[in-house]
Amino acid sequence: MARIITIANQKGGVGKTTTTINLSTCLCDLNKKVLLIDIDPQGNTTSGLGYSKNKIAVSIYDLFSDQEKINQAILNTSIPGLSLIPANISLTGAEIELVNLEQREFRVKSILDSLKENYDYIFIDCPPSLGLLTINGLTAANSIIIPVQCAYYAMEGLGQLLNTIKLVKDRLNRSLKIEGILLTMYDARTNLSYQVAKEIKTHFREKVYETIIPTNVKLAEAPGFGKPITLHDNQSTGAKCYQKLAEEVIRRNKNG
Amino acid sequence: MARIITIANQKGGVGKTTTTINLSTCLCDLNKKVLLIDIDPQGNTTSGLGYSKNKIAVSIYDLFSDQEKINQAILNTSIPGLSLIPANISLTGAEIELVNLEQREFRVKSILDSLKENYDYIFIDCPPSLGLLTINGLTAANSIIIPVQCAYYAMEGLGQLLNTIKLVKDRLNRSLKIEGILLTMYDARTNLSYQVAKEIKTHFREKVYETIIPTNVKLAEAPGFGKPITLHDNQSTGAKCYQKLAEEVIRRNKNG
Ligand SMILES: Nc1ncnc2c1ncn2[C@@H]1O[C@H](COP(=O)(O)OP(=O)(O)OP(=O)(O)O)[C@@H](O)[C@H]1O
Ligand SMILES: Nc1ncnc2c1ncn2[C@@H]1O[C@H](COP(=O)(O)OP(=O)(O)OP(=O)(O)O)[C@@H](O)[C@H]1O
Ligand SMILES: [Mg+2]
Ligand SMILES: [Mg+2]
Repeated sequence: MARIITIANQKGGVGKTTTTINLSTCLCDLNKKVLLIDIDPQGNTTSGLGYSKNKIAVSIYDLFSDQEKINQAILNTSIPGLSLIPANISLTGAEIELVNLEQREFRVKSILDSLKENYDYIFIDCPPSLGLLTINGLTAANSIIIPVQCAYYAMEGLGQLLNTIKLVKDRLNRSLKIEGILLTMYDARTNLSYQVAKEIKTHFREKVYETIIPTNVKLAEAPGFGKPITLHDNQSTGAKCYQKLAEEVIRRNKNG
Repeated sequence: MARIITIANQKGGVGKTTTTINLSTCLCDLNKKVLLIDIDPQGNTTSGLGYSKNKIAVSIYDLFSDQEKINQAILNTSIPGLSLIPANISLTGAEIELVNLEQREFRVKSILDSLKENYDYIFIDCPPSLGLLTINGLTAANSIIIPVQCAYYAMEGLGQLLNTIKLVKDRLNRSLKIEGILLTMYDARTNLSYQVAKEIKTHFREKVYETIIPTNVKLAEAPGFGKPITLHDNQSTGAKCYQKLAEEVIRRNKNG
């Protein structure tokens, strides 16, 4: 039975997509079977794995109204063990359309319920907002990984995110937990990164992953080639840190 | 009569808020009178100027339903000539609430129509999405400044943004123009920044500002002190580049 983990933070550009793609790839390298769900209208997980959003026949949006097509939607990627349900441009209007629909917060959950048996992990990449798409991601998940860029605004926004998690937990998904907080874009040359990391660790203690993702241009280059970091540059610090993170995620899950 | 400029890009973390705060401050240093409007539920423009979102009495959200309070909403900042209509946490639910309201795309425009006479520039800081709040920002504006981080995903998202601008121009705001495209977080040490900047300049030509904003940690530190860059570190490259940008924005406006 898959562990469903949503990657969310309403602050933009903190490394949600980069973590979704590279953590899942490194879990596959450790023989896990992983499914990715892209519910961000930007479709960066989809394009970061080399797919053109304009050429997607069946996307997660189509499944909101017709689950029959689930098997057509699942794409195999160049990474053994990694599959994807992509996003495409039609997702842009989804938040407005979902507002007046029945079960509007449970659309993603009802799609994943029929898939859980086939994977070890299912990751959901969320858009930078606390709207209905992210709420769907939180409602469908067992737990959430929160990437936090080592900068002021990303730290400031955590309060609002934690409030939303609590609301979802109280009303829509009782079992939602925080899987972990991941510090990203850490720049060892700046005092700012040091201060933010220190404050997050003091506040969230053992919830913060020991693995910290440094700023590494290879991570920013990789999506331009439609590849995860391990295929773009396996010797880079970016690749090594996501490999370490994958091991830490497995270790934490074993210990329950 | 104010020129109303919206700062928008659905890609997260590209420098929308940083540009809103620092460009407007530098315009005030050049004796312009500027009003900022924060329509991002994150409220980063509001907190980046030193205001606590929890203590805001009247926000832009309150004005959607009651314009009588406009004068209570306008806050003076520590920068002479710079005023702010802040965001607060109640804006989070606004996108869902706006969906079923009359004139849902024109709420911000109708607020600004009564204020245009009092300022030289009005800037609107948008959330990282193409939802109803950003549509409100595009509908209220004369033109748009598009910050583009020098990285792959930010470049890839421009097509979707330009499509949305065209839709707004055709259906909601005929006079909407592109004020300019601003390259941000340029890191001269990386080939990626060089490649992205080259591609954007080739594609958008004279629409791209000559001024490029480099990666500069002082820009990321400043919001932690609730100050624009010119008050945090006036000698930094970040401050100098935004001062140059302010001069370029004025020059371009003079030439029409
Ligand atoms: N550790 C890193 N070092 C350098 N660049 C990074 C790193 N992580 C991510 N990036 C780059 O920074 C930008 C933001 O990352 P990413 O797009 O993954 O964030 P996001 O939270 O998914 O953004 P959005 O909020 O728009 O969905 C991207 O261009 C990405 O390639
Ligand atoms: N030129 C720069 N150099 C270094 N850091 C920067 C620069 N510009 C912005 N930043 C930092 O990068 C992060 C993203 O910038 P900012 O929040 O302004 O982007 P945004 O587009 O407004 O994000 P969002 O999509 O969440 O609204 C912030 O922590 C900011 O302080
Ligand atoms: Mg993303
Ligand atoms: Mg912002």
